Amino acid sequence: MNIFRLIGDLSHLASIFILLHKIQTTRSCRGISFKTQALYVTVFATRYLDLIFGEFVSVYNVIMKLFFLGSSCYILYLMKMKYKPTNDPSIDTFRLEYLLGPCTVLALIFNFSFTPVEILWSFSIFLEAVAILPQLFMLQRTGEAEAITTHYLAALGAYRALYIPNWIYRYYTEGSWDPIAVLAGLVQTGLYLDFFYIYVTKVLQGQKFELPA
Amino acid sequence: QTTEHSKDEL
Repeated sequence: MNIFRLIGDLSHLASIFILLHKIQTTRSCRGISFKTQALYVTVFATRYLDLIFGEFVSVYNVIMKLFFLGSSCYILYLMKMKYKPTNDPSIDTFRLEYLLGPCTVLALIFNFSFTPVEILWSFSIFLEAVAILPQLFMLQRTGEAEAITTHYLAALGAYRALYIPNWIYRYYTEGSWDPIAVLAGLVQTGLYLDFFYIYVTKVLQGQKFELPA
Repeated sequence: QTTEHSKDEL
């Protein structure tokens, strides 16, 4: 564990609490892509199979994984059941097959061994990299977002961005790197760059999050 | 050198 990864994980944790807070206080999941949230459940479910099949890493690791699994399922419940009327599928139109297809192919080609658990692990890494796209696509379509939703996205983006210095640090201290995670992580962070730019230049200056026409 | 680093990451 190093400081970058710790702050990254805490940022990931914060993003989920911000999202839950937004849904509970506004009693609405307006502006949140159900597809992106469903992809995160898929990501966690396929990757955290290692809780069963992998080696024990640490109590921290197990608790965090259980939290991410549980909270992402709970968010789906809120969106599909409790606050269903506030969820508008007509603007959540990104085609999931464009993400699931390529990620499946990539996972079959790039994995640490051709076993179900390892292929699913690779799949989860690739899928995580692009899981935010339905959400960003929705933002693009509506052209604006509530401030709280942008804080959620910023915290989520910061999480993966912080994993980059973590990998650099680990490369120098441990002398090795994980090409699958690092390359997918770079792509994932890259997808946020546009968002980060508007977040920093507008939302953090107290303005509304609006995309240029 | 590469390794399966991320197995202990989240």
